[in-house]
Amino acid sequence: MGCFHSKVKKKLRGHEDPVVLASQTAFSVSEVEALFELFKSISSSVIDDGLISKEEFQLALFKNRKKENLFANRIFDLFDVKQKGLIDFGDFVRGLHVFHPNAPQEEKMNFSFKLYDLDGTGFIERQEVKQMLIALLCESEMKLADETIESILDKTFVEADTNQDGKIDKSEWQIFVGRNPSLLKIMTLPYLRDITTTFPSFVFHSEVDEVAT
Amino acid sequence: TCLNAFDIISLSPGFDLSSLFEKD
Repeated sequence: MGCFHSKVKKKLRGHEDPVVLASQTAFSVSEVEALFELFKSISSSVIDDGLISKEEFQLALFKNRKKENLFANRIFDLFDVKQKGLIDFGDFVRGLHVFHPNAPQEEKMNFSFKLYDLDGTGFIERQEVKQMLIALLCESEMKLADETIESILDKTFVEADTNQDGKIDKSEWQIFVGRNPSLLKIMTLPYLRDITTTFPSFVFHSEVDEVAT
Repeated sequence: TCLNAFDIISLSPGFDLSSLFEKD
């Protein structure tokens, strides 16, 4: 048992306690441990340092190291709450928590607002939305005339920017999302319900089992 | 052009974290 014990301790050494992370999120302790299996695999894909770099995050998302993606970068930056340029295990679990089907809608709404508020001013500005639209069109190799893009922006801001000041604030976003619930679809990952079956090997590294024995 | 800008933006694969869970 001594050998197994030291191996288990090594696996989570330096990372936040799964029991504490479970208490802060929609995940059970077993699910946090299963997420550690995923975290290990992503964080060791380029440099095995127990942290996820932007390059490793992108590699896990796109299976290649192609050019930077604005949207993947936004998610990475929001997971990286301490702005270290790296995601630790706690950041990873708390970030994914927002995407759990059971996470509160308000957390999903706040996260999505930050996602689109590129410069972090507390407002989603028309210029930011245009920048994201152009980035999306570029990455999907679609072309739209500038007047078509402006027309899409006009329509969106007529609906969302109710006080017509040219930017969307948090309360306007809340109302807009309420009318367009599909906007929060990207904020829910059904996979997170089945994380323990996707990564069953967590059982062999379980801290909880270790405590029980 | 009756599309909503955010619905279009959300189509980016960069926002689709489900690929994190796909094993090679």
